[in-house]
Amino acid sequence: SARPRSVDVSKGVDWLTRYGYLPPPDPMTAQLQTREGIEEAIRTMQRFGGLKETGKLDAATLSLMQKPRCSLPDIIGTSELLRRRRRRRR
Amino acid sequence: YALSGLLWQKRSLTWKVNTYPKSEQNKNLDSQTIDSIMYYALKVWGDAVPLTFQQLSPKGSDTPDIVVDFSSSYHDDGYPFDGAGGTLAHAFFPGEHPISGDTHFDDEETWTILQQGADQGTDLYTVAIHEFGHALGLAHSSSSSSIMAPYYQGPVGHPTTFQLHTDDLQGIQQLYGRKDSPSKPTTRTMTTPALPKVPSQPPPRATRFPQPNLPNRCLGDFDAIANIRGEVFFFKNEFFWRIQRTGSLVSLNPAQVSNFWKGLPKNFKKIDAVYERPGDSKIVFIIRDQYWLFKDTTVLPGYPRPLTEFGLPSGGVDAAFIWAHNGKTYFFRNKYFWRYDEQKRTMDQGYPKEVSLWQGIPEDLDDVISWGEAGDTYFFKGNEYWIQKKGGIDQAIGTSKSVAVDWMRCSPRPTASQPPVKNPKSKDKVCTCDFNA
Repeated sequence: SARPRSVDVSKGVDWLTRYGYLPPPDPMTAQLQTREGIEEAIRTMQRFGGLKETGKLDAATLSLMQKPRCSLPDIIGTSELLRRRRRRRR
Repeated sequence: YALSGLLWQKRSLTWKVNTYPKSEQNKNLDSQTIDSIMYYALKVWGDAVPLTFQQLSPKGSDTPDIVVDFSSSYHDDGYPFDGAGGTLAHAFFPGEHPISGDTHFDDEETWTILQQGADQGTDLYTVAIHEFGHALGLAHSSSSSSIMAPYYQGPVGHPTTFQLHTDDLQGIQQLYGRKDSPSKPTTRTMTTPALPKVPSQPPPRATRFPQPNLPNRCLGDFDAIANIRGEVFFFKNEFFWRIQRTGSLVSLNPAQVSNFWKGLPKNFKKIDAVYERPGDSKIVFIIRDQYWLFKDTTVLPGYPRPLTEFGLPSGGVDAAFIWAHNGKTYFFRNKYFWRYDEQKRTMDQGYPKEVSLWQGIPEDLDDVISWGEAGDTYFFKGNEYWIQKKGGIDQAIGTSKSVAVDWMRCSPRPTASQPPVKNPKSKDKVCTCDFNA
């Protein structure tokens, strides 16, 4: 129930970004990485990894994030799709 | 399964390992082993879909579709490695870009093979299958049973028994279709080294390279010896050693026959005789009452055939060779030999004759070869050999030499001046100690 440490949140966001669950940070559209956005990304990651979908960086989620793995993203093209969406909105 | 949306437009792909592991923890993995693991990992996919994989010579200038590298840290592709743990490997999806299909493994991981030390490292075969899945167009799967799941979950098992999960099978077949004929092999070029032995059972954990049943090269008693294209092959059980024209042994450890000579029965126990046929350079393998004809390292269709086709009586042969002196084929069995004319495809009249005609040569030979520029004849039995100079039959009396020392690079036996050692635990038994035993 404790809040995750800041360092875990930071590492978690980096991890979610690297593997395609979050778009890369963009100073022009920072609102895309809201708390809700991160929670949704965590849920997707948990679903993909077979964990309970809590939307939180809980122990199981942090543990899975530390497992050895392939470098390629799990969600292909997230950043590209989001870029296109942003362009359309503009 | 999930698809990347990319696939190869061709069905015959080439590959090679560009750089091998260099790190201290992976120094036990030689290039032949790495090649072998990559071969088997690609074969998993090649067995499921109509794709073939040809290994290109490491020294060749051709650029293969799939280039395998062992790298560390930043290596100029946007996916830096992070040392032990974390990211293990990655591969690029199919396409026209030069890097498409390329597969990189983190050299700072401790890579293990065949489940040896599986708890101390990462199974290379398992990760290679996964990465080659990417190189063929598959993305990560959310099914934990899938080889394309992103997380490393331990070794998948032995290369001879592993089978793709339905999820992966459907994914790859969605891209390339089903394999109609099982006969399309995953090919290797002649120039690549033979595959090392892959044991059928997981070895004990403490053993890095399993060599449970490897014969001792220093003990002699070879089943067959042959001069093939100027190199001498010594066969014993299901293994062989290879000696180059220069006389150097390619490896102290034997290679598995079936990994190099393709098409012999899987369960053979020993090869009785081998020789290279004059004229067409095809290679004859004789096992008991049958023979197989090879073009290079692959058996030709229609074999085996009965050895009696040569005009030999049933019962097989001990030895066979082409005598450089007259180009005829000689078959030996017990104390007799026969002479065969390959051009006429008939046995010469007046045979069999007694081996004792070759003076100084024992009966029940292991094998015979013509060797060297002069075409001298070498007769092998046990751990000894005798030489008859070009065309001669009477020069070998009392001149036997050691196969172990001269051919197999073993230490010489202790000299006679070293007395046998008496076993202190036994009153009567006397032991001798051999450098090689």
